[in-house]
Amino acid sequence: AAIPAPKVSCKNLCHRHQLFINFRDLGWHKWIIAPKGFMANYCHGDCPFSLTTSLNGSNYAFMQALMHVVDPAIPQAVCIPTKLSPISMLYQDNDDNVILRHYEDMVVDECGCG
Amino acid sequence: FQFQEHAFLQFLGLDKVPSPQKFQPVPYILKKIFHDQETAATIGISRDLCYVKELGVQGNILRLLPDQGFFLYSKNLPQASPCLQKLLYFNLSAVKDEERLTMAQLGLDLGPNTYYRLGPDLELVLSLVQEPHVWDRSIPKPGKMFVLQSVPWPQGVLHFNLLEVAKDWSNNPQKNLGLFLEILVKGQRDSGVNFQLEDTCARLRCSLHASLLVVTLNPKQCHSSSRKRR
Repeated sequence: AAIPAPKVSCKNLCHRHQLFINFRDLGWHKWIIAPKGFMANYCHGDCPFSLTTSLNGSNYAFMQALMHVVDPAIPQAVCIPTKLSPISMLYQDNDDNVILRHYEDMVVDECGCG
Repeated sequence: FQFQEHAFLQFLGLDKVPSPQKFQPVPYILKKIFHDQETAATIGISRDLCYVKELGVQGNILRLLPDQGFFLYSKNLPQASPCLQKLLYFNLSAVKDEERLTMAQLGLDLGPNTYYRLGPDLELVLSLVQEPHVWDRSIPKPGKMFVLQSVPWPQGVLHFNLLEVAKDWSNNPQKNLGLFLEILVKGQRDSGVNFQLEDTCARLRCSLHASLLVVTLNPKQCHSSSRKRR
């Protein structure tokens, strides 16, 4: 008979939390031409052993979660970004120059146990 | 909720919050590059952030520098002097030492592309200013000329490649004394009616807009693409 998995509510499990920073809230809309804001998503949540294989986890995370079960002093696998995307910013500096810059790995698209 | 503003500004490569007096016009090409990159990121297409596909050059920072020069007025009679004389100056101090210049394109916007009021053909002369401007001399002593071009007017935006000049200015800032632009109306010396020439030149002075599009590659943020190819 299947061992009943501990009742862990989904919201505590590792997943992406969305957070949008509106540049107007910071008064930066006066010099940032585009975009209007920035997706400051973050990863947070538990990586219990029973779910490491399904939580988009790495093999290493599976082993670490297994070791944590054997010896709780070993920390659990952690919830980290597994897919990131860049952003571009179009803004004006104090010399009236219009600047376009690309920043890689700025937005968290997916999270997993690593 | 104290936002660590200074840290984030430094991350953006800024030392303090910019407080521009007015927004500069954003040229179509920068808007296109911005939207292309945003679209690619949204649909999950990964693009090389260190190559500007729309311009065909390597780089991850694009800057549009406004002209900070001024018009010069000759003391001669209108027929005997060019229609327009302007000192063009671009402040390159925003380009950090570690950045590598990959493009410097001068844009001269002569005004809208309207053909309902065809103006006369123009002759454009662009030369490097190699000596500081002396105030009692009406025009700077022009140095090496690198553009002599006649264009039908109105023409819209003319582009000139200034990469070697900008590299020299970036390496030796004291050499950056600007450019000397002269625009003559072709055949202006034999045009009999003054006010037409005056009116044409006044219209040109109003509509002329100069800017320098500079693309640089920051090696700390862009590892050499050859390594990626390997």
